Amino acid sequence: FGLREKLDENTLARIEEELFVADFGPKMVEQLIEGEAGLRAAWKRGEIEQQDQVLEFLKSRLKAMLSHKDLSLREAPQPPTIYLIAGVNGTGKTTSIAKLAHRLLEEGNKVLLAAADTFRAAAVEQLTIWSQRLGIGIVTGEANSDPASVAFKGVERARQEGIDCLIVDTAGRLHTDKNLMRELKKIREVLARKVPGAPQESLLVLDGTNGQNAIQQAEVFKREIDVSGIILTKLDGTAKGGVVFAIHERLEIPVKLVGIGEQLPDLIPFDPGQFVDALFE
Amino acid sequence: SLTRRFSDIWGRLRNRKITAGNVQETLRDIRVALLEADVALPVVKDFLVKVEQKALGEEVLKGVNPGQQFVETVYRELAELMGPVDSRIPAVKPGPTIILMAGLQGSGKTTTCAKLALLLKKQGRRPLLVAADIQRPAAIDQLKILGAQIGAPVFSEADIKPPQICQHAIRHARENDLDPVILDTAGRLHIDEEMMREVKEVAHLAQPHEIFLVVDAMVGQDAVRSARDFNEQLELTGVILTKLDGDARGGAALSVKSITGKPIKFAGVGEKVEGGLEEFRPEGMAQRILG
Ligand SMILES: Nc1nc2c(ncn2[C@@H]2O[C@H](COP(=O)(O)OP(=O)(O)OP(=O)(O)O)[C@@H](O)[C@H]2O)c(=O)[nH]1
Ligand SMILES: Nc1nc2c(ncn2[C@@H]2O[C@H](COP(=O)(O)OP(=O)(O)OP(=O)(O)O)[C@@H](O)[C@H]2O)c(=O)[nH]1
Ligand SMILES: [Mg+2]
Ligand SMILES: [Mg+2]
Repeated sequence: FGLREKLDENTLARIEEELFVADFGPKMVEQLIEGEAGLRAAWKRGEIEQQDQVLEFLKSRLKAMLSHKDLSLREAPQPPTIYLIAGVNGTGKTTSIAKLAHRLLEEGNKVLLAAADTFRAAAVEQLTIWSQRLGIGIVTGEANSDPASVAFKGVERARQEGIDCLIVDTAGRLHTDKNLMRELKKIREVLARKVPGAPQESLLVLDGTNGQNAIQQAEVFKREIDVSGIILTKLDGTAKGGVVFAIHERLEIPVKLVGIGEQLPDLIPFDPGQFVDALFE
Repeated sequence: SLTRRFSDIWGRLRNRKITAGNVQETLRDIRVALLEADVALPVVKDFLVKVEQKALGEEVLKGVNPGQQFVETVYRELAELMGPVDSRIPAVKPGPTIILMAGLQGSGKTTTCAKLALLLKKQGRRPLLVAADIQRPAAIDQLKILGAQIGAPVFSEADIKPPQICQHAIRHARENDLDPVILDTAGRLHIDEEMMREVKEVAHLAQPHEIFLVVDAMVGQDAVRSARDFNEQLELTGVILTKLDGDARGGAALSVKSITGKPIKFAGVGEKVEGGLEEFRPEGMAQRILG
């Protein structure tokens, strides 16, 4: 964007394209360009006149949209803290759990995993391998057994062993599958009944390459298990994850963690400033 | 829905001819619908140009509401762009026929390998599944369990790399009269040079007759970037779109077809292997994308 060149229609068109390509979606793009607090209005008011001002104006607007009181993970007043992990198929739940456990271990916590995906082929084996690499315990159940019972066993063992944090893995499920969403809701209820205040976090794992369907996912999962935060995965690819703005605005769900690879260290806290800057790189 | 919106706009028009002026407003509506459906922006632009040319070139048929006719034109153009479909996997002589599955992480490759094997078993073939993903924890277990579920043998070998695993598997298939050979590979980023080099080496040594790009139907604008890169690095022969049992509009279908020119052959429509794979239907997909 030309530093001293005057802002023009072409600049707005180029910004619009960039926002689309970043998965902002037509409604959000419309709002950001043509809305009351949008670029065109600011241009008309004389708030922005040069091309280099446009990007700065937009970035500060976007950063403000992502400002949230608390991006940290909630802790229980006394152990165990319980995290429930859910999301659509293949988004990166199991791998994110391993990475999250790794972070918590580095912070000096005793961590336990519950392999409550009792359905998918080798789901338990997959999480078990991670638990072995991490040197931590894992609670499992019979194949096709009730996932809520595995979550339940997880809590019992967490209490017995003085565990600081229990992380519950669940099977991938489409938000459109009523039975599976009911099953997930039941897992959460079992945790809540067993431990008042649990789960301290119900984290929705969203695939960073998803388009507008991520908004539907967030909506339904929020309704069923009151999602408290999002883990946005696969941002080490070329997708930008622009859908989080609509999710943040409409559903007020903050992104708390970002997946940037397939290994244990590849999970970082969400940084709105960095995230917005990366959108335009 | 788009159809109702079109009828409203066109209901107000009295002209017999679809003109450049009255087409513009409708094109804007189509643009929004396609972007909402996750069709990639450059693909949307190309599509609108095509549709505008088609619409302007048509004479409104007597007795037909011009809005309805325009909608028909749009659906037809969309369906035609995503077709035709030929999902046959012919038995190559001398065999075995070799199929390679590739794609981004979590797109559904491993499950799709088993689904395809089951489909082919039902057609009287004797497929061999090959566990060539040696990095994802329990990937080999996953394919073995799925193979056991459908009664298809699974080849795996320790201590060697994916290209060699595939070579040995093909030799095993030849010796045991198994056909086709379905190679499951690790999910990988199209921008990961080392991993793209690995899958190219697999393709170079295995010489597949079919190379499928497995794409998650929920993928957004990024579909064009990853599909283009995979297509440049591998000689894709087809695409399989998965998780169509969800409510993603699936604009990636048009994006991937447009950018690669490669046919979408199958649709993943469920988590279960049984009944989880169908032949891709462009008309159904066109309706879904336009909402
Ligand atoms: N590049 C990259 N790959 C990731 C990331 N997170 C997960 N993956 C990969 O995505 C694939 C799916 O990850 P899983 O952890 O099995 O996903 P899941 O949500 O548990 O899948 P289901 O349980 O089958 O629904 C694996 O190949 C992971 O290595 C990430 O941040 N970046
Ligand atoms: N609902 C639904 N789920 C599917 C479909 N295809 C695959 N899945 C699920 O998607 C998740 C990922 O599938 P995988 O087969 O492990 O994906 P993958 O591409 O092999 O993953 P990586 O090897 O880690 O890259 C699993 O939970 C599958 O059950 C489909 O068509 N519909
Ligand atoms: Mg999992
Ligand atoms: Mg796999």
